[in-house]
Amino acid sequence: TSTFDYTSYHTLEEIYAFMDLLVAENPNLVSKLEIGHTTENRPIYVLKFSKGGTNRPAIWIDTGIHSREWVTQASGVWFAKKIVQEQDQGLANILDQMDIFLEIVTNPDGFAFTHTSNRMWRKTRSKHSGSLCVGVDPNRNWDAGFGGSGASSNPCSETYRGPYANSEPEVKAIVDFVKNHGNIKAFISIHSYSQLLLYPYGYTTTAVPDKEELHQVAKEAVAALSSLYGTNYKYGSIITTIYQASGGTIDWTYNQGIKYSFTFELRDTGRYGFLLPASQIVPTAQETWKALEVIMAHTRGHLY
Amino acid sequence: TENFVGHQVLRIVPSSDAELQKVRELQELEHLELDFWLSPRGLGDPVDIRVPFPSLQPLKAHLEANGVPYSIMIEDVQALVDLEQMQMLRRRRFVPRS
Repeated sequence: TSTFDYTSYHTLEEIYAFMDLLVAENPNLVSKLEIGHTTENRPIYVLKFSKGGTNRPAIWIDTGIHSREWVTQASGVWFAKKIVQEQDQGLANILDQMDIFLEIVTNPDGFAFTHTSNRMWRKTRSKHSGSLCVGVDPNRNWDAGFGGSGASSNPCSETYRGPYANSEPEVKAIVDFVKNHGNIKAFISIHSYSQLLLYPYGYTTTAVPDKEELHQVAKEAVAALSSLYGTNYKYGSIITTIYQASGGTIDWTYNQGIKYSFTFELRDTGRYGFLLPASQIVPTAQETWKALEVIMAHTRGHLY
Repeated sequence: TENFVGHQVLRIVPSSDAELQKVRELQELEHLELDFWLSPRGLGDPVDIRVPFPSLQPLKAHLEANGVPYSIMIEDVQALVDLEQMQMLRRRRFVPRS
């Protein structure tokens, strides 16, 4: 993985091959878990970074749930390499006490489709009876305010919530994993673009009980992120910072008791949107990593 | 493969409630097949819309008729997609096989 090109976008096959190589190079730290299969029967993989022990408190990071947001999967690849090669004490302290789970391609069918058929595809590739169109928005399909406003009931919409909560195998796989693990303390779902760091809720204006703490952590994380290249982020709860969104990932994880639930919307300099040039992958991953370190260190220092 | 020849991405930054309302109404015009890359949020927040070529003229006329200013964020989406593809192919050729 030292010759892997982190400054370019890659296909699903190349990313899966990278994951296998990383595991082979770091057998005492990295393992690859298969947590399910997609609608088109592709395996869904999660990398586990662990120094041993069983069922230790853990941090979950996922990228690529919206398949067209390519800079997120590319950043996920960079994070994976960073974790195995990082020498800094902060990460070592975290790994001494916690495991890290990283799902790089959270929507494999959609991602493959962006490489072969439609670069702008965002949703899954499921086909539900009676609907003209394909795909469900996997960030509207969770059992948190599911079906409320902030998602569409129209199967042809980009924010179609699906016929029922967890209808998408890509979502159900994570739901089952989180419930079975039972000791995840931070859940970070990474999207792009528009430079935001968000915490729950999206489906209701009711403030989460831990709002003050989450707001403070977000503030510190954004400050760390911006310190690298000056990328300006806004932060706050989903519903007050962008709009109402029901059935969202981190609303469900927060309601599962995972206090440190955050969503990132990674950078775009306001000129390319989802088509962020590959030259910006590494700077984007680097600045995001600094924010992730803040969230991970805070979690480790405030286990609950 | 879907192609995006002639598609443009317009950026609208609503500066009044009237403009924000106008932009929100665009989301209902399904026949225009607009792809909201950034949905309407609040005043001052950018709204980015990928517009298929056939809808470009009617949409621009609609925005201008309603006094909603816009800028063109991406002149030609296909050109950026092609550049991305070319970069990936070029990088792939030089990646030493492990």
